[in-house]
Amino acid sequence: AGPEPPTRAAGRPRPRPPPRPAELLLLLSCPAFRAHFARLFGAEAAEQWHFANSAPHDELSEEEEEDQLRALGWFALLRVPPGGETPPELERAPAAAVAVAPLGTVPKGAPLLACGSPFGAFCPDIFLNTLSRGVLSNVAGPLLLTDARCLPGTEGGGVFAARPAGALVALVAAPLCWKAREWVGLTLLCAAAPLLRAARAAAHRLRCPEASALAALLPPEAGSPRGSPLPDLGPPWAAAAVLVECGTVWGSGVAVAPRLVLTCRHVAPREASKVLVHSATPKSVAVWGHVVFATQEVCPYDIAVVSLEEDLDGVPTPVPAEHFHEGDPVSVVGFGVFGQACGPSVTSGILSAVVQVEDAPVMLQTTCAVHGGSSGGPLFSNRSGDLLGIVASNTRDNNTGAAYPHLNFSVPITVLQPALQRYSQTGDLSGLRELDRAADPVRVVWRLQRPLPDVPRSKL
Amino acid sequence: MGRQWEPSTRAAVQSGCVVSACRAGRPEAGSWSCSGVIVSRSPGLVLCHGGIFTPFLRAGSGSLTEAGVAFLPGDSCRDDLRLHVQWGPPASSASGHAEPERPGVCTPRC
Repeated sequence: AGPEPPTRAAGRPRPRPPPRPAELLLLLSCPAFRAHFARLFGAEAAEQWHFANSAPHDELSEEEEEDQLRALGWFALLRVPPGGETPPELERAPAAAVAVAPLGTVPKGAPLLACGSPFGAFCPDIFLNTLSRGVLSNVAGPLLLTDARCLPGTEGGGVFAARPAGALVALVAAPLCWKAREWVGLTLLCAAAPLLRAARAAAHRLRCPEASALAALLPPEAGSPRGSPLPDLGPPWAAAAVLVECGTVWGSGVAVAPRLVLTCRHVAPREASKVLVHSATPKSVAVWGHVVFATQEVCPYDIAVVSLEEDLDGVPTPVPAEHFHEGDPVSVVGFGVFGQACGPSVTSGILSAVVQVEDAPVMLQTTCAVHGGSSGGPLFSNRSGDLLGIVASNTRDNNTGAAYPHLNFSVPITVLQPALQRYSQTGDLSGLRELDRAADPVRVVWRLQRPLPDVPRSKL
Repeated sequence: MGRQWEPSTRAAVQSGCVVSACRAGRPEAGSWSCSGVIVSRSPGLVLCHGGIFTPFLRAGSGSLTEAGVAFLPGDSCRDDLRLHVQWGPPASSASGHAEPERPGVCTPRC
């Protein structure tokens, strides 16, 4: 989901039309977007969030940052008068108007294509209409999040769906998000359909009759469904992710059986402690459970198993993977960043490394964006939908304090599956207790240390 | 990119543009720019981000957060606001003419 070079038609570069003068018709915001933004990013969390075009430690006056924040959910409708030096073929271009995806028709996890010009008007020959791919990571009304990587200057850029093909889904509201001084790796979007609806309504209220006529020319929603929008179905495996709350700590987890949830030890550390498990799909429910097993603090595998008092109705049980293929497209599902304020986020990437000890996978690495709160969440194969592992951590540079959400570590499900199966069938925890006796080379891997040298054996 | 992306890529590149704003006759005051989407070609209508307009708001950026305000008419910005929109070349030449090469453009080897 990284930035990709701009797509250019084959052959010689075509001459770019010169910049054309334009006039501002109106500035508009989507009220529902602002309401969801205030709910998710406002209140107590406000101080933790930054949406500035620069890193939190860069010098930006308070006034500048305040201005950026106020304008974050605002967009503008401009008119470009005809004439000038526009080549005639552009005036006759076939795409008279973009197709607009109705709100709710693109599910979470669906692939998206963001098109923007990094650094705005700086060097358009190089940067104009640069493309970046990702998925729809989360949805809160018209407030959308994508893991497609966007850069400063792409504010206002269009985000398009693969299905419906070429439909405009959203506009970039804030390309960079920072939480607690850490880059989150998600881009904040405002859905296009309600924005255009707001534009139409605003234009009708303007005193200028011309603006009202122009409003009628704004593109309608493509194949708009009658009544309420389609449900957010998303990939079926995404529904296996649950939120795990243990005292004041919360994280993510995955249902591996109707009454069994896998999470991280650092989310649910003490055996026998009570845990509240929330599922978001197909419906929002909360079920009490208790920790039946948690690896010891010194164990390299950061794993806990929660037994629930009731079934998690409708929550699918994923198929555990048996093999891992580096480079395969994968997704992480977790409640990182927003917790209960919103459903789980889906982030996409590839399986970047499978670390093995004695030919057995002991650690998986991915390029998906993983944030605080995602621990315990499932890692899925996009190809098969199989459960590959359990997210344990992302990366922090202890010298600089920088966090790297796109380098993260998961416990392979193959490490856990035989013990989980045994426990599910017999209630026997001995297989899980074996995890505490992981070999030294596995401990070395998870401490991010170099492999132990072969020590010559004593002949005595 | 895979074939599934062809329509999206075409739509994205055909509708993508850059919007820049500056003060008339005051280049030293700087310019602001962002990306945008051409939502209609005839007439030319563009949606872009509103952040580049905050320096031009007559009532300051506070007008964006006034309760109940969902839109502001174009004359909320100062008269000296000048806007320009730039977009890419058309994806295909409808006339089918060979395009003239740009004189003086070369790719020197480093």
